[in-house]
Amino acid sequence: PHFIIDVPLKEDALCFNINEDPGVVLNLIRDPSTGITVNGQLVGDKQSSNDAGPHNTYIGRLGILNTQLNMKLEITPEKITLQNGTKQMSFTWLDEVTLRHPGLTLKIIRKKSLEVSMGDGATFVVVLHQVWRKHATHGDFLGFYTIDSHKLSEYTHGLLGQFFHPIDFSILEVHPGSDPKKPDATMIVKNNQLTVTRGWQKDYTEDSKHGTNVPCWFIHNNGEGLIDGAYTDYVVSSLF
Amino acid sequence: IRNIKKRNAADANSDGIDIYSMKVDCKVTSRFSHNVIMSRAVNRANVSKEAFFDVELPKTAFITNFTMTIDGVTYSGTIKEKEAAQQQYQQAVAKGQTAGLVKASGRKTEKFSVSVNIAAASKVTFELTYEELLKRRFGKYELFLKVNPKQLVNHFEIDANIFEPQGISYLEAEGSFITNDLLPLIHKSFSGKKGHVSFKPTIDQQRSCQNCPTTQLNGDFLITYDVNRESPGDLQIVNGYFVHFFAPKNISRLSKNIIFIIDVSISMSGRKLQQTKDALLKILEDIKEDDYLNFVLFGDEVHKWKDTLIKATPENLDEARRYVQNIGIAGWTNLHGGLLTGIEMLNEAHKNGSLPERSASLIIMLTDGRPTKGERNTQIIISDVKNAIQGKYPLYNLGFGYDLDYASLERMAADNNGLARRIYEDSDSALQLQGFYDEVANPLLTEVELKYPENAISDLTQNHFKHYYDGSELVVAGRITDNDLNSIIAEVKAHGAEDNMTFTEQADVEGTAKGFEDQQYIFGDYIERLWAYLTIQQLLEKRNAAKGDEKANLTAQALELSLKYKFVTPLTSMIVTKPEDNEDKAALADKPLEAEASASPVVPSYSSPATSHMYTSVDGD
Repeated sequence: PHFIIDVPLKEDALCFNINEDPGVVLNLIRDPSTGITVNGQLVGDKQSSNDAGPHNTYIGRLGILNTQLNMKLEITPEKITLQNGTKQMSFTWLDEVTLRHPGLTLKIIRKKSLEVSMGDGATFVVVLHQVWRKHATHGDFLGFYTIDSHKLSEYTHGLLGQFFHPIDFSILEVHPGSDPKKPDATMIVKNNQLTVTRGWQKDYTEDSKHGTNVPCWFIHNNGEGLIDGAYTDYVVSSLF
Repeated sequence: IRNIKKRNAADANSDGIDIYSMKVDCKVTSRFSHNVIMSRAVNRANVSKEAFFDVELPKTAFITNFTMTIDGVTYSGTIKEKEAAQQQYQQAVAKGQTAGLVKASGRKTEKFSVSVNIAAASKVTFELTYEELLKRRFGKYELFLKVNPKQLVNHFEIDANIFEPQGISYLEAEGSFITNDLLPLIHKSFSGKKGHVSFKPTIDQQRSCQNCPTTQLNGDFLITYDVNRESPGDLQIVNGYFVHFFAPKNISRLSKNIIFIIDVSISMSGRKLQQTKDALLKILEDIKEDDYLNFVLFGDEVHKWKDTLIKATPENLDEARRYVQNIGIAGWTNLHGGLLTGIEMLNEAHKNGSLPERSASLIIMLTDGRPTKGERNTQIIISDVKNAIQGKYPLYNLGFGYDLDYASLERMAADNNGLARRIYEDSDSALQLQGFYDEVANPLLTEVELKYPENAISDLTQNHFKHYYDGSELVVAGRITDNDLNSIIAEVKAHGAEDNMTFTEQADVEGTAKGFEDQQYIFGDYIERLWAYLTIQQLLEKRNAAKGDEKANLTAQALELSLKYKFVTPLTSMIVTKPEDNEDKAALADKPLEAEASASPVVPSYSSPATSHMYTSVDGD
């Protein structure tokens, strides 16, 4: 999956890919203060069509946990399951639902996206990417977007969560890259010196079919140097 | 070494696929290794399951065969020209039935992976074969095997047989995962021309702890050996092909004149520069007093430590150490300026006779990036460097990290009798740098020319080498065209430390045949395959540096040989057809390239983002 990090201070964005095997669960957000955790499990293509390069993997399952509200939300391209204490509710992406619970609002836009807000915490948007059922290689997957991330605490971490705090970077030495359309540069970020590439990634919140190009500085090697530690530090054993 | 893997190693047997046998069978004859990895598995579940076969093999190896046998039916890989294979592959892609099989993995390896669905109670046997010419470094040959079965295996075995006509002088085997308990299970023996290594742990000995369901077999298994060197070389003839191994010993070392050209652009700051300094300081400890050296640093500007190469006296080395410790970062990457300054300095020193008459000159460049200052067009840089060096000294390019134009570094080094090497960004980068220096630290001969009777041979591999370094070996192979030829004489001419040297070596067909009598280790046409392997490798290297018709010719030659000898090289692919749900599906095994050719430079530019609103997010295209 590709990660897009909005850096409002710079009016710019950073992006990186995480290439891991299907089945691996990554911690995206962990806020010990609000008790909110978001994990995503990777899925691959139906067939691993290109072993010469990195495997294409996507977020295939999302788990949103709020320990304070004792609530779990599991989202897959097939269904949405909300567990509130001992109660469980299931929805499909064919449902058009607005659910208002104490501390939780869940809104499903049929076959397109869902929006979930938890208490005073941030709002998350999950985009459904549906692929033609008979597509040879690709399967359905999900996109995950955070809105109002400042509502999470300063202790928030995770592959996305660590970037909810202000982050600064400098770009030096912009020079031609291997792709004529994508120059390379040296980036100084978190006291690291990285070679980055100017590129684009898609934001699907507006147009869930075609997406909108977001220009960004691409950090190679699974975000190495940009993220705290290594991406493998964010691998967790299960969705919840 | 290989394994059929479960999706999750932790619950090794939970998915019902049981690997009951794995064998790695290596046969080495005269440095040429032929390796067969066989894995047998059974589906003990009552529904069909996917069995995985993952093998890591050395990057320098060529896959030659792969078969998959399911319930007695064998599906074999077919090696085809890449384009033809791709066409077949594309058709299969359109049907959603394909998978690439090989990808670059670690520093030394590439990974071959395949999976197949097998019915309940069915058995599958995977068998992969690859071949490799073992290269002598630091006085030894190394057979590298990656071991990672991911589950306990009833019959696990590594079995290596080595046959060296010169006689084996020592043999060692070790594994990164070998504990004190496993150590006695490595059996190694050698006598005369034969060496044998085996490792066969029982299922209990494989356990990572007592009663654990997980295996401790995970890591590198290395077999190292060397041969006796009673004469400077060894010439062998079998079935109309010959191979000549040349590695003389007891020769005085030449003094060397070495210029280190170091990238100090901003991207080198921090750990990279520190590791470079650490390595240079260590190298300075090892430099001999009769050597000459200098440093050229390039960032925005080019800085020379001294105007000329200076002798490595203790005082000068002290000063060099202080200089290295104070190296700082200096902006952009003026690679062209740095290289030409170093080359001109060496040219000037040779011209004015300030260097020892009998000495070896070499240039080592270390860079982590692409040129961003001065001349940035890599074609012009390559051409300027070649014109400046004019074949006089080898250029070794060390590429630090991944974000560089490694293909151009390779081409530049190949053009100038040197080679490119990657320095992987890791905690041991300084050791990697030192390791490379150690390889070229002791030149013994320069301008080494290996000659054979011209009218009796053809298709000779590279036979002129700029330098011969202690601990290495020069290998030349060729085809004998004279059917009546019973013997062959090789003459080697080279410049040594004291005078010019000539070595001769003679071999006769009967003599070689006698040497190989009763050797079960020999896999038939090994010299012919060794010749083909070496020829393909050299054609591919030349091809990297060639253009136009020359490139097309080299490609055609390398392709023809790859197909004839069934090697998966960068020009060929292996198509594996496998049964899935009663339909045949294709998969493709390619040789990953170390570096793709780079695009021509463009003026740097980038657009500002659309900032209407953005979210920190994770998604896929």
